[in-house]
Amino acid sequence: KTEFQEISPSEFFYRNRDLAGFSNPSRALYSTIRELVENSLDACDLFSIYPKVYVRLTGLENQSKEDVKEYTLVISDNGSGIPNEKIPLALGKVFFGSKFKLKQSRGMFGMGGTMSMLYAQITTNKPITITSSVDGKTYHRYRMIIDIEKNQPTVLDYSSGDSKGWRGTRIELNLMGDYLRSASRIVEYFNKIALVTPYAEIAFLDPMDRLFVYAKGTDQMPTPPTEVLPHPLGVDVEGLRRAIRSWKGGGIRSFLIKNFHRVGPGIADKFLEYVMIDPTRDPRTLSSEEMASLTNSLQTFGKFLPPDGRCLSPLGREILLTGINKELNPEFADVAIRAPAAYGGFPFVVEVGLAYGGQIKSDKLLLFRFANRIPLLYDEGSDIAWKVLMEDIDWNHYKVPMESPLVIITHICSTKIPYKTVGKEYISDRPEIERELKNAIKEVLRGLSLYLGKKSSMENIQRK
Amino acid sequence: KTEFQEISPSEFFYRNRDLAGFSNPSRALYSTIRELVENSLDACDLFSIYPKVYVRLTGLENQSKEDVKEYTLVISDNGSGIPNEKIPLALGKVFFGSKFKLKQSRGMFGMGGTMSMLYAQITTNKPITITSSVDGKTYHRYRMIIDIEKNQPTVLDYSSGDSKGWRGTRIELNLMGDYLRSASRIVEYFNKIALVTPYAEIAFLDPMDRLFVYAKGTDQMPTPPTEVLPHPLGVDVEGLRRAIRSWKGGGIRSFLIKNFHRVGPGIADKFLEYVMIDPTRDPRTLSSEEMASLTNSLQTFGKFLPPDGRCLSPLGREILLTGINKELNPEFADVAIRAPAAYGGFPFVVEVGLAYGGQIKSDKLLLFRFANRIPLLYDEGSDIAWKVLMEDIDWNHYKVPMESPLVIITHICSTKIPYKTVGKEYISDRPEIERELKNAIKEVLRGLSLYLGKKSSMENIQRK
Ligand SMILES: Nc1ncnc2c1ncn2[C@@H]1O[C@H](COP(=O)(O)OP(=O)(O)OP(=O)(O)O)[C@@H](O)[C@H]1O
Ligand SMILES: Nc1ncnc2c1ncn2[C@@H]1O[C@H](COP(=O)(O)OP(=O)(O)OP(=O)(O)O)[C@@H](O)[C@H]1O
Ligand SMILES: [Mg+2]
Ligand SMILES: [Mg+2]
Repeated sequence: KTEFQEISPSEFFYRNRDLAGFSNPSRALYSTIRELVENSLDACDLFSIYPKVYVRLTGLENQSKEDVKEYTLVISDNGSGIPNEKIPLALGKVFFGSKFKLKQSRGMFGMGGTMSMLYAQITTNKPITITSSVDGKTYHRYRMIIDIEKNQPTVLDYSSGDSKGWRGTRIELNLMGDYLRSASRIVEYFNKIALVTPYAEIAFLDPMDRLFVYAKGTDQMPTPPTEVLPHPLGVDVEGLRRAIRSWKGGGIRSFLIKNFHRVGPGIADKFLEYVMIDPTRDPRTLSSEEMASLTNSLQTFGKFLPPDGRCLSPLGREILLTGINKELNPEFADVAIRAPAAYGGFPFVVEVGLAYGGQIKSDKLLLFRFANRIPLLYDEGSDIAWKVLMEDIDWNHYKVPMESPLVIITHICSTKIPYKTVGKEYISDRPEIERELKNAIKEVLRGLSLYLGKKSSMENIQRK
Repeated sequence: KTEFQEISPSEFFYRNRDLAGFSNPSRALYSTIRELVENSLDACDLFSIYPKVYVRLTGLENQSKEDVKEYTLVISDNGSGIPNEKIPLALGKVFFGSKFKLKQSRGMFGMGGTMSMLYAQITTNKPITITSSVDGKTYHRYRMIIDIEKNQPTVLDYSSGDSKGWRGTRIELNLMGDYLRSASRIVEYFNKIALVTPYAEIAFLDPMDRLFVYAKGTDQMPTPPTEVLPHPLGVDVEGLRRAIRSWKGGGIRSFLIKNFHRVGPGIADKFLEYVMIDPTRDPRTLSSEEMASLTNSLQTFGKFLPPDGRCLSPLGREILLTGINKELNPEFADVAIRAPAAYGGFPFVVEVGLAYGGQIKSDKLLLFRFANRIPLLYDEGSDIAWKVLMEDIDWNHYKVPMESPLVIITHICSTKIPYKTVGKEYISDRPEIERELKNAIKEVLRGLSLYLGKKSSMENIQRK
């Protein structure tokens, strides 16, 4: 007899934690740190707070000399904090969070922090402790575990106290890790976070007592992103159906204007002519077939304004150059910021930096990838940025050998980054994103080409 | 004020359907077909039924000449059928299914069929119809949609009738697709399914009225796989805790024997000596720290027998050669079946086939990848098999040029395939799997090398 079963989201990712980047003790250590650091940074710069993020990873005393051993991880930030009643759910439930909107942020899946907690628990059987204060007056502290089968937190104890002015979040957990194998990746992650977040102060104390400090390098912080309505090109029948369901009354003309991004009266009228629907008709009277056909027409109409990139928060020339110079100390650096573009109704901005020579000691091209200010360190070969570098760029044309001390930095920001995996390892191919990356990379290569040209003629002059 | 939200599993994959392989109308057409065909094949050969799977894809009449248009897909099989009360849940709920056990099967996530239904509905607003019979006497038919926000089915109507001897499942749905773009991939998928399932009869009628028939090529069907207990090397604290929770009483010695794969009295005694625990102690008295330390010791003990590969169902030499000869018609074919191995406590078997010349007209090496009898057609460059071919094989050594009319077929079967993505596109690196693939590929290359050697000396003799 066939046995059927339903499993909870946390049970699913417990069994398939490879999908989320928690495949083994060295990779899990990396993923835990990156998920929690990204949560802390979101809690700061989405609210225009200069981030201060401190991370301490310590091997427990008196352990056998194995590579895989128990670590304590403590991370604290000065961010927005988590409201008291939401603290257990924030990290104690998969698919729970505050970043499910159409707004640029590092987080988007509602599960990264929860996976860190889950992995810690299944490897050490120890609860995690979360302390948070939203107002600097009172802190709330929870010691808890996650009920994996039910996808909900179990609070073991709770305490609160005087926060004495501290606002933010502090997380302490124990997990089995393999620091020897992941140390270089973890340090690389912090170096890259510092490059793209030069307005943050970050410190990492590692198990070998090495202290990595990234001082604040600029007072310039990007303007926080804003939330937008869905764009007509990003709407399917389900999206239309839900918008109609919450429509309180009024003609389809005002329905379109109020529910979709950048649809004004003029465009709404043109579209309604195109689909031959009376502008005063209540959308709640649309039949099932009419809804499907209307959704299709949104795609074929062709005259909607493209998504507005002003809801996004790119790094900008200043911040990117500061980060590049601070972390890489090159002889030459250049940046290309593309105008906003869109894929499938989602606005995005591509920013590319180039750093050459100076303290860059590599003998071949290095690619640093970023998306929504997150460094992507794995699966380079599968990423759209690598594909552009290898397939769409004619290196001979720029007289730049690929074996140069050259770093290309790509950053894509969007209301929705098309990651291929839940572990946010790399970005899927989208022709619109590919085109923007290609043009931005060509721009900075032209800049380098000019510089190298001038430099070699200067050297020729000096030789004479 | 920060707004928090919980979203259901279907809502999560509705918003992030790229993760599941439903990124655009051409890819979604492919994914819908592959998910439903794999469900039908599982429903047959897991129960020793010779599969008969018929698929018909038809473009709807009277549509504009766009590339993206509405299709009707009908798929029917002669498999086990779905029990009446489970039919709506089977495809109407994400994370619901019968394949969550530790047993080899194509499906494993409880969501592929549901994603097909979801995508169909959000692109056409039309319900799907599922008809199934488990006994050949009565069929049950449901017309339903999925409530995406609640992750549950909504049944629109139900009917039943005399099945007149037919047992199996039939699914009909409507979806927006782009067949022009995905036709070659879809046909390639059917060709490869036929290669690895030569005991099945499969027919595909496509929108251009081309009928692809894959007749049954052999009466040999692999023995169905069996379910196994978790292996000690695959157990974490959560797994131990759950096993203890359902333990009704008795010493830890019998607990180990009854709960873990291939742990007999001898090994149990040795292990309990190693961790210095009395064999008669009730595991329910273990403290939290003892559970964590016991789990760690399962990893470090080092004397457990490796997982038993007999629970697996490899294709075998006969079936693989039949499929290769039937679909590729090569001049030379060879197969290497490796002994069972294991990664992280999960048993697996690697089988590699090689086909050379004859009707193979390619001017370079082709790699056909399979996992648990599923063809993997995307992201070849990220897959472990490709990595082995490109990095671990010394092609000069075998005197086989890479520009030969050569096809390498890799098949991995396991109780758990370590896919990197929910869309089952490619397999993550595991050193144990890499090693088995390398050795199997070397074996078939040696075979080809010998054949080419003999062939060229025969030709030299004939020339004289
Ligand atoms: N350090 C923090 N400060 C403030 N809020 C936090 C912090 N960490 C987590 N949160 C809250 O908890 C929620 C859940 O975090 P989690 O990492 O599980 O998901 P996410 O960040 O929303 O998405 P993703 O899975 O992509 O990381 C967040 O949306 C945020 O509201
Ligand atoms: N054609 C079919 N015949 C019999 N049972 C089926 C059929 N299709 C689906 N089912 C049942 O419905 C369940 C859910 O199918 P679904 O494709 O959503 O998930 P799955 O096959 O278990 O896993 P995966 O997501 O990896 O495909 C299956 O586990 C199976 O029990
Ligand atoms: Mg997060
Ligand atoms: Mg399935």
